[in-house]
Amino acid sequence: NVAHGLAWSFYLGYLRLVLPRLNDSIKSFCATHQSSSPCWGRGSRKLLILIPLNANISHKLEDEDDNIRFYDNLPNNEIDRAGVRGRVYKHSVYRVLGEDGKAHDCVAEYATPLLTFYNMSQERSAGFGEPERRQQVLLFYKTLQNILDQSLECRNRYRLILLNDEHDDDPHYLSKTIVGH
Amino acid sequence: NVAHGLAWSFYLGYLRLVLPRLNDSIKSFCATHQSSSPCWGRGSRKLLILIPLNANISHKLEDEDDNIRFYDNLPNNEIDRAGVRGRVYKHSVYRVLGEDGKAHDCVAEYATPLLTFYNMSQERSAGFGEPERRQQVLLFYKTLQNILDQSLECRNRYRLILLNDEHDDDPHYLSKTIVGH
Ligand SMILES: Nc1nc(=O)c2ncn([C@@H]3O[C@@H]4COP(=O)(O)O[C@H]5[C@@H](O)[C@H](n6cnc7c(N)ncnc76)O[C@@H]5COP(=O)(O)O[C@@H]3[C@@H]4O)c2[nH]1
Repeated sequence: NVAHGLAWSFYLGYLRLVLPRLNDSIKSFCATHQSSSPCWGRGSRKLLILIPLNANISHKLEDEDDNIRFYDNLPNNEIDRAGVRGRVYKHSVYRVLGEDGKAHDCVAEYATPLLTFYNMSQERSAGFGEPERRQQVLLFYKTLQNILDQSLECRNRYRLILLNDEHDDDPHYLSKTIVGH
Repeated sequence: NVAHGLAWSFYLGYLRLVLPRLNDSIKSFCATHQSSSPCWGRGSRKLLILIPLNANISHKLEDEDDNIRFYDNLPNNEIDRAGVRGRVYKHSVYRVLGEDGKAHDCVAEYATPLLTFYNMSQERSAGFGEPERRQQVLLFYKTLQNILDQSLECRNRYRLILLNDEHDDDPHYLSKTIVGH
């Protein structure tokens, strides 16, 4: 099953590399982003990993919810990986308007392997249809949860946010959910 | 099985995005790298994707073979992906000394999913041991071959190079193999 391998790949090839460095990245981001409002005044310093059950992924969070604005990127992390010199790992910072009317800074992104689930379900030769896709997303979420629970390097540096598509009628579902974490 | 999902992920999340742009990247690299020797005088303009059967991946090709030198990186490609703004995709250019004594330029890298196979075989809770790892690498190679054979966007822009570990005693096996392609 695809979910098991992609959950391990997402942990071993990404989260395990980037989560230990996240707090330092946020610190140096704040050093270069002094403005009228305090840097990261409100908002979690964890990586918010969005997992929509229907695998419908946007490339820009503000396309999903106009209470979300792209702010800037964290500084690049460059790591030599498998022959690629200085492969770049980075995260985007978003400013999210909460129901309290205040802005919350956060580092948020969709779990990239969900794009693979979505695209595989569109390719006939991949042998992976829409009905099993939702099941596989749920299995991916549970497997990833188990892996991260056992990971000392990643402890307390992330939140897995499962997004239910029953709320698709609420234009501010995503911002409300993010602020709730 | 893990190989099927990782082969599709490698194609849908990477090769399908980067291979169509590869030739243009090499052109603009040559425009900025005029030197005494002609740019890309000898050497393939395809992405050489190295697949060692034993999943033993180096992060720097020159660590494997001293007839290989890192030259420079191709220009960055920036693509908005799943909430990460301007995610960077790049490749490294290597100068490889052939048995003819001449330098060949090439864009080469290991198939990164093999790192997942290797790391999973080291984690007891992943349920993936060393004996099945070799089998899964071979299945990854065959699945990827089939996917790429059917891909119009990627046609003629890559070479899959399966590396057998029976040649581990030859310190120039990698450079000879690369020049052969
Ligand atoms: N958000 C996010 N930002 C990143 O920088 C990143 N890098 C990896 N990942 C995800 O982690 C997992 C492990 O990555 P790995 O490198 O082993 O496989 C990668 C790798 O083999 C190849 N690939 C993707 N991007 C690059 C890249 N920039 N350079 C080389 N190879 C790449 O294609 C596979 C699938 O990539 P994604 O489908 O984007 O998701 C990956 C994957 O689910 C990322 N996710």
